[in-house]
Amino acid sequence: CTSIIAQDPNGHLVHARNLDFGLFLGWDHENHLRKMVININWIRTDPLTGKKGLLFKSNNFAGYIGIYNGLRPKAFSITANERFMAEGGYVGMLSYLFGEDPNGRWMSWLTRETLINFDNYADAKKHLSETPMLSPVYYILGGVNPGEGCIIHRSLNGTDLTTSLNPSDPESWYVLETNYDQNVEVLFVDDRRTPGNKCMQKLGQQNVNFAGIYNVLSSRTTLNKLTTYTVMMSVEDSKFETHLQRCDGLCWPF
Amino acid sequence: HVDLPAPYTDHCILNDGVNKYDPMNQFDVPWFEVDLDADPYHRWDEISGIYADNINGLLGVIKDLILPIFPDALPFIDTLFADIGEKLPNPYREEIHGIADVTGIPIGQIVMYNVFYEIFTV
Repeated sequence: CTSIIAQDPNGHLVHARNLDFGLFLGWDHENHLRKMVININWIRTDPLTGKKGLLFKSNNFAGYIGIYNGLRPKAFSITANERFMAEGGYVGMLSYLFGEDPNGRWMSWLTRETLINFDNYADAKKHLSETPMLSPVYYILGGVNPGEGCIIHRSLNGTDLTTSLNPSDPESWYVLETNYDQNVEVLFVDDRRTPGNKCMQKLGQQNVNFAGIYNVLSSRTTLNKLTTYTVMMSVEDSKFETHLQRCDGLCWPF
Repeated sequence: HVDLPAPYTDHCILNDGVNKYDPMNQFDVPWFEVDLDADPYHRWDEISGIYADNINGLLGVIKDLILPIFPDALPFIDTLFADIGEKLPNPYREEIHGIADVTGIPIGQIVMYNVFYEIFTV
């Protein structure tokens, strides 16, 4: 997967991601996965006004109740990228199964409860950073105000590293996360970071918008055989678009 | 960074002046509503009904992957993940039960599908 949060010269944020899924599983992305991609408007009655309305948006695979990507209007957006650690999800699952970690959250349900319960970037960041969970993950969190964008490197009981947008630094107008810690080198056969960064530099901050970021995420090897869809989000104007993706021809397998 | 060999070499389409973004393509993906005021057991009825065959097909692929190696694994998977399912907090437990009942798929397999991220990190 590849997630990007970028800020244009006027402080507007775009949050986007490619979902790459199914390595070694032999799934037919055309018939098994792409046909199951859906968008959801999550609605609820506001306890203050008594009016039913939109709480947040997400996309899902049908039948999957957790959330990998979501946007709460005027508040924040989240994407989750897989993080591989020795103490991985199976440790959390076993702890949960044997009752040793009954309060640990399943990854995609922590995303969902954050979207339900919090209405601003700071509170969402704190919740995603500090809540015990059952598997490591990278949470990429974007806000509505300039400079609100970060990558939270989660392990089971804490946050190992957080890297953020820094609008005062001319080189830090975007953050890009694949499936590696920001402070380590990527595996050379799985390097989507370098081509992603090169393409973002080619794009330039002045061209940050849905079209620009979509074209970055449609470039090899950020786009690869596993890429199922691209989602693009703008918290400021509540825009949420899911585009089915495919890398035809000779593309790198992951 | 090591460049991949041709024809897999990294390539930024912005160098070609190409624009692949078409906002109309977003409408290839349907929208649904999930009502958080509704009974969790019934929240996913519409989606589960429409996509029952697709979910079943997807789980079939996982079974096809596992069963040739572990022919007797299915009852174990059904039991193990059904047990996990009973320990899950609400509203998730009720939602998963509802999806299993509407689709007719064993509860353990719907649980497995829904905790796939945690399994996949192995």
